[in-house]
Amino acid sequence: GLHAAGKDEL
Amino acid sequence: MNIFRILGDVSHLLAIIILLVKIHRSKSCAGISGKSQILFALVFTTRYLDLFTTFISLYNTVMKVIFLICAYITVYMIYVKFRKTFDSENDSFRLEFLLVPVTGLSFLENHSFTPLEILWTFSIYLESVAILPQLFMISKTGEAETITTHYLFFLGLYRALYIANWVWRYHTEKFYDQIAVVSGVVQTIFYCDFFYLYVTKVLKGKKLSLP
Repeated sequence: GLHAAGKDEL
Repeated sequence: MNIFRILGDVSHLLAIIILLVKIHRSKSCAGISGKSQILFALVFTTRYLDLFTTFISLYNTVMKVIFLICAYITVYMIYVKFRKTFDSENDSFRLEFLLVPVTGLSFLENHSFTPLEILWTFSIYLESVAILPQLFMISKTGEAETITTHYLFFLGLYRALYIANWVWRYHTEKFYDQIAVVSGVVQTIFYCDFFYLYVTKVLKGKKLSLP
């Protein structure tokens, strides 16, 4: 999902 | 990965290293809030649990591991190795005032009601306020060593660069994470007053002292 991509940030 | 993101991560790493070098060289953690450092260790621990579940990239894994190790070394330096130099008297911010609302909010406002996601949300909210015990300590003692202000400057710069990174990602990928962005903006606001003092005092060669 859209928010899952946020996890690539530290 | 854009330039703001990379510079943000480098700035974050630099801040953490500056703090470790300061403590190591002076053999003292005077003026450093152990409570803020405990909160940062908690932030990294609850956020990087996905190290066990998903592989994103080598860069991502290596940076997460470095941040975790550095956070725990810092806490160890303050509470074990250089405990005698730790100014616990002035590190008197009440952590429950941060932990209770942050825990409550992470259960109420998250992307999905699963343990990992709630812990990730908790870490995002907690990071936004984790520096408050440190800023509280400086306002209480009315001063900070110059090296401590460099630490805070790079930590604040990392937050500001992450905002630029989100603006960039929104325009190029139509990507944004509301929880991260709102918390990130709140967090950056906490540094504004400090940035002002840093530019008007520290960069002009004066020590940061409050009237």
